[in-house]
Amino acid sequence: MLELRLVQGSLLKKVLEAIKDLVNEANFDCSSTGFSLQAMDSSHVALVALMLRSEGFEHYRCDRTISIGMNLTNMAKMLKCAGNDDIITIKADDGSDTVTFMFESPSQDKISDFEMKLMEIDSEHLGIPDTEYQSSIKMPSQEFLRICKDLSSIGDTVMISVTKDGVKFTTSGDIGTANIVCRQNTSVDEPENATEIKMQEPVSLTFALRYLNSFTKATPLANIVTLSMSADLPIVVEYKIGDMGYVRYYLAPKIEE
Amino acid sequence: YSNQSTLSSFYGTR
Repeated sequence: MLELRLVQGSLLKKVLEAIKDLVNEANFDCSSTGFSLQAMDSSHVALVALMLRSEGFEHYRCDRTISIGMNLTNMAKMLKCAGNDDIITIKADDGSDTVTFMFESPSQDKISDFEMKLMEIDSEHLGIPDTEYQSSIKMPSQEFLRICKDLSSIGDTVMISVTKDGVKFTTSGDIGTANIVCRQNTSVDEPENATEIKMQEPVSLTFALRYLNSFTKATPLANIVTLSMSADLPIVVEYKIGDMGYVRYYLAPKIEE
Repeated sequence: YSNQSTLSSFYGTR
């Protein structure tokens, strides 16, 4: 028996919007720790890892560790029917082939339930070690979205280079080239407007902009995004979900022929 | 000029 009640239901709506374009169907893993997911896109170039810790739910009951396979497009369709202020409860009985989403309006005058068919999904989990990254950048998530969107109109790939002077985003295409440099700036009024660069080693990696643009669908979840990079490793793009968890994206780099 | 790598070349399955 699984029963998860999330007072801030809009978080779940935003999570689905953040992952459904990258992954069509996925297994959600429920355990006493929390509600999580790890899934790769069909080309195995990008991966999304979601964690919603059990403490973040008003009520969290998960009798045994289970994996429930859902079509994310269909799940997003159902969650779109929840109001932004609604409380969302996810329920699944043991052995059932359906999951129920219940939406309650804040004043309890409207209660809806949507039942969705589950699916059997073969999925492999990648073992991603906890690593110290050579460079990490914290920046406003809106700024990162803007950079990815702007550069996509010029080129298909972006080279992200971190030096002690800042982080440089470079692209080139048929019409020309573009460089955007962001410098460390922590002397701002609001911490969410700061750009913070931590660098042990300079790093320069190239990525497909199409995926980075897809990751920015998570922007409504967090004011700040963290980019972590090491030479010859996938980049990690992390959006924290309050103190409840995170959405992390991993993207394999382009490698010189 | 460059090839797209996949995640399985960096991480093993578990």
